[in-house]
Amino acid sequence: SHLLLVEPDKIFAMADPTTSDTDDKVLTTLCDLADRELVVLISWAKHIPGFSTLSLGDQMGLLQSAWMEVLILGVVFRSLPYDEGLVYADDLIMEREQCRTVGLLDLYCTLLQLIAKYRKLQLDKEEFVTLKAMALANSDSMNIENIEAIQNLQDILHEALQEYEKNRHLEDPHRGGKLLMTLPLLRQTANKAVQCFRRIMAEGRVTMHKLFLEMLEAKV
Amino acid sequence: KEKHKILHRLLQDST
Repeated sequence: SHLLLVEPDKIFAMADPTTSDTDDKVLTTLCDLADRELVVLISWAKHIPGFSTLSLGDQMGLLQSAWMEVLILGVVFRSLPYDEGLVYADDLIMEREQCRTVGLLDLYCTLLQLIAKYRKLQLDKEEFVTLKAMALANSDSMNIENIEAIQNLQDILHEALQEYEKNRHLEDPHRGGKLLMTLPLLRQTANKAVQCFRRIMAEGRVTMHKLFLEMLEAKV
Repeated sequence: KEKHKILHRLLQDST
């Protein structure tokens, strides 16, 4: 219930209305959206019980490793009601053809696979917010100082998920496990997304904001 | 940490 309360408000893509819709403009809009979402994501992380008591270094380590997984879970959850469209924001829904023309077809296909998994499970909002926090706590960052504190954070979240499933989804005793077993594909998808945006960054096709660039460069 | 100064600053922000 705490995670539901601290869930951030919707963010809109707000594409620049003064320029025409080129491929690079779509990418610029997407990168700008990601940059603004990152600011929100960092402040959201601080509201996860136990996160703010970690050392600053460990907070940075978790965010630098897991930020794309958290962003992707958001896209995936928003896209659940849509057939074959990626809801990057309510005003930026991308379908196959548009993803193909901007060079994000590969990412689109992986995202659809992930969306299909969660759709089959009928992922609900409580599970979505818990999985997001788990993705952050379970980032497997190489630069963690206090492993015990991170383990404690993971245990608290795991317990919350188990408790929720025990009360709300009695019909399937394996549901919690099924949800956790989606995390490898989430990581794989996030790695693919980071590679895509690094490529776009290297090509110099779009101007990226500093925080997005910083996070892309931090994720080795 | 110098390389990640925006993240560092945002984490230290109290808001």
